[in-house]
Amino acid sequence: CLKVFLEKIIRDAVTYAEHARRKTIQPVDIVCALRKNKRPLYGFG
Amino acid sequence: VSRSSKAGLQFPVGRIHKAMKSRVNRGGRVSANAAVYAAAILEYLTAEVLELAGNASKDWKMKRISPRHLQLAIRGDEELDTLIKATIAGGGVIPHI
Amino acid sequence: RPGALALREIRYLQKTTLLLIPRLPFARLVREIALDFWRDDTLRFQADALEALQEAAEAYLTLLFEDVNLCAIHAKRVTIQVKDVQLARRIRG
Repeated sequence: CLKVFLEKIIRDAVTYAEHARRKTIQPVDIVCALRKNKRPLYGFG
Repeated sequence: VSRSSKAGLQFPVGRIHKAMKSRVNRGGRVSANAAVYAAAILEYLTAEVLELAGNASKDWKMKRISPRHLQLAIRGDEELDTLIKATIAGGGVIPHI
Repeated sequence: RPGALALREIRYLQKTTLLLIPRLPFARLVREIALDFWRDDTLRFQADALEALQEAAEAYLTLLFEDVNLCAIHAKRVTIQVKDVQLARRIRG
């Protein structure tokens, strides 16, 4: 379950970072990926 | 005179109006009334959450509201629990066996 | 008595808000999974990003295991089995 969850979130986070032409994943990428997967996270901007 | 003080609110009506206009389809039109109502609703919900979180932090004799207090306040109130589905970082869970 | 230590652990962990998975193993797991989506291993993670991911992952697993626990108890068992996890995820859709 954890692997499936992380694959979904990391795939979207990497896509957001690639779109911003960055090679470093920032918290904003994770927060956007989580919101896209209907799991909003508060506390990281 | 700010629109907030005209409406007797603490939340910024003008700022919310501008945010709504930018969020609605680019350059969309948002009535001034809608901005006042939105500010009033946001203020009520914020007051509700802060009231409950303040009670939680007072129970722990702390002067500062932590994410844990917010989590306890939100998950402890049925309506807020259904309204706020988000994960609160550093919130933990409600003690329950 | 059997279960007394488990209940004490549950009460202690439900009172705290700290992250339960050690950071470095979690970071290794995240990098391993990220390799599937990135051409080479030049991808980097800000520490805060890993922390956000870990917060979300642990919150997801915690809520999932709460439902799994209920499934096992519903089957009058005290042992969590694969089918409990599958049932919990199936019912959630």
